[in-house]
Amino acid sequence: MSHAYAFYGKGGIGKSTTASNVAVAMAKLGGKVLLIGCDPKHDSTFTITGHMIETVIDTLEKKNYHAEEIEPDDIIKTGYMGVAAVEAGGPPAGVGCGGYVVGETMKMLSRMGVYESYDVIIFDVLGDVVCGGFATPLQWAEYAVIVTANDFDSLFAANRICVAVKAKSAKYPIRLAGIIGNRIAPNQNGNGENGHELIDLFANEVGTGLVGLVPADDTIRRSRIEGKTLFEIEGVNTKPYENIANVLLCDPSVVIPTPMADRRVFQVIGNR
Amino acid sequence: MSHAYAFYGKGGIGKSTTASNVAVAMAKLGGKVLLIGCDPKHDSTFTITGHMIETVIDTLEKKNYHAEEIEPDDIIKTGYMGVAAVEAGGPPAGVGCGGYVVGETMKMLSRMGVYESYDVIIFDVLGDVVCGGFATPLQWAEYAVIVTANDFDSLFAANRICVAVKAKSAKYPIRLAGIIGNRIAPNQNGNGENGHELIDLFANEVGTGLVGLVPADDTIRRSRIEGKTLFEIEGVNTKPYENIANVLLCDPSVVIPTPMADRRVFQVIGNR
Ligand SMILES: Nc1ncnc2c1ncn2[C@@H]1O[C@H](COP(=O)(O)OP(=O)(O)O)[C@@H](O)[C@H]1O
Ligand SMILES: Nc1ncnc2c1ncn2[C@@H]1O[C@H](COP(=O)(O)OP(=O)(O)O)[C@@H](O)[C@H]1O
Ligand code: SF4
Ligand SMILES: [Mg+2]
Ligand SMILES: [Mg+2]
Repeated sequence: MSHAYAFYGKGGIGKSTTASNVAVAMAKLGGKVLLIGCDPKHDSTFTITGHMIETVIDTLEKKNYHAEEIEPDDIIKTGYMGVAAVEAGGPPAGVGCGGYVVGETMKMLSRMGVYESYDVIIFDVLGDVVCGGFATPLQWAEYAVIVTANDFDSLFAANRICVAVKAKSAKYPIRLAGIIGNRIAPNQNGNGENGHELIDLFANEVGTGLVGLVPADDTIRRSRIEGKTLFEIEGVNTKPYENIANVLLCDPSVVIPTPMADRRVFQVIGNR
Repeated sequence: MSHAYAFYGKGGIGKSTTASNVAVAMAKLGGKVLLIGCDPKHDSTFTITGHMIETVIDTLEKKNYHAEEIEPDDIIKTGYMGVAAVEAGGPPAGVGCGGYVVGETMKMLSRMGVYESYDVIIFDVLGDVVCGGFATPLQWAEYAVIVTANDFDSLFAANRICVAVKAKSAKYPIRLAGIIGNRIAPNQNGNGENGHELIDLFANEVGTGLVGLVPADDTIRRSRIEGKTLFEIEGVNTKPYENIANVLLCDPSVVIPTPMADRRVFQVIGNR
């Protein structure tokens, strides 16, 4: 029984860090996992493969844009714990149309039968979903997962993503599995808050719940510098990612989210 | 003598937070400042105006897309310390073409003579520069400023932005004024590091320097929840933003950056 998850969330919130660590956690539970980077920056999978692999757009270019000549082995590379990796890639910053590349990559992978070849597919999608192309992973995933932090800007972005998920749910099987709270830091103001009170408010407001929580941990920042997931580093706590993997693999409850109007985001998350 | 700055950097790194605070700092120094949000999420200026203003795309829609009927007063709103604000806006997440909206807004503001009406223009541009539209602010700004943190992913993104700045510098007067290090946290590993050693390495490698440093400060996170810049909050330290304002206003040294190949980013920033 194969499952497909699409990770969305504000840019820089930790989607790639979280998705790659969850991918390894799922592989350790026995699944054949494919991690698909849907970002022109192609930085979703380097901690799996140890370097930045050739992207789909690089491969297309090499084959003079004869997409039919592309074999899975050209674009799918296997790394740590047997996790497989693909990077859609895209044009350099400020050039071309990155949304088109991601949209076409989604279709190409489908035509190649890739989605049927794995127990778990994880789409790691860039932060700014500025056009239809970057919403196409929602047409191929079963579960949407939104990564956020306990702050206004990432929750405001999460709300906009809920609008996209809701829209796609009308025509596709995609549903929202829930929120991952990242960079959680309890007791910031010495008031004893649990560090995710705004995330809880948000989740409740849009009709969903928490899939998991990952603490703010400098080990995680340093793991990206070292180009590894936490699982490859001695003596670090991988439990937050293992917990998320477990929740996501065991038939998580899903909803069609009920996003808020912008003004309501201010009332719920902000102080007015 | 008017100056225009374009703030770029990884999504979620703190561009909007930094740009809005720097805008107020510049206004306090006597400048007539215009802050322009170049992000479909239109969340660049709410801490200036106290709410999310009608965007250019909203206004266009109201006028049945008769762009020539738009007056500056329709789209420019004035807020705290007299800072003026515009939001390009864009389509909802996953729909339409956000790059086109930003590109067209840049041209419209030029046709309306807006760029000549202010001492300071600050473009606050979204993180994922996935197409030409989001690079258009570089055609109207004099100085590019890249916001980053002391981590791999934001520096990798900064490098890609350097590629875009370098490309635009061939045809336009845009030059890189430098890097703003944000969320700086010294001594994370108890090794006494200053918290920006990777940023310094990066800046050196691409031929630029630091415009300023802003510490990781929960007051900043909370200011976004309250919908205010730090200047509107009692008893908080606004010096980091004032320092940046001073550097940027006083003829900062500029360069055409020398971006690295991806592999070199790993060697310089990562551990290989
Ligand atoms: N739980 C965490 N604790 C500390 N730092 C984190 C955590 N999650 C992510 N980061 C930091 O955030 C940076 C950006 O993460 P990344 O996965 O690239 O975000 P995204 O894919 O959403 O743009 C990482 O380089 C790392 O420094
Ligand atoms: N110096 C800082 N210290 C602590 N938190 C910060 C700092 N700068 C930004 N933030 C946090 O980062 C979040 C995202 O900032 P934002 O300005 O929206 O980023 P961007 O415009 O680059 O996407 C803010 O809501 C705030 O919580
Ligand atoms: S917003 Fe999307 S569709 Fe429009 S040009 Fe940019 S990447 Fe392409
Ligand atoms: Mg990412
Ligand atoms: Mg922003």
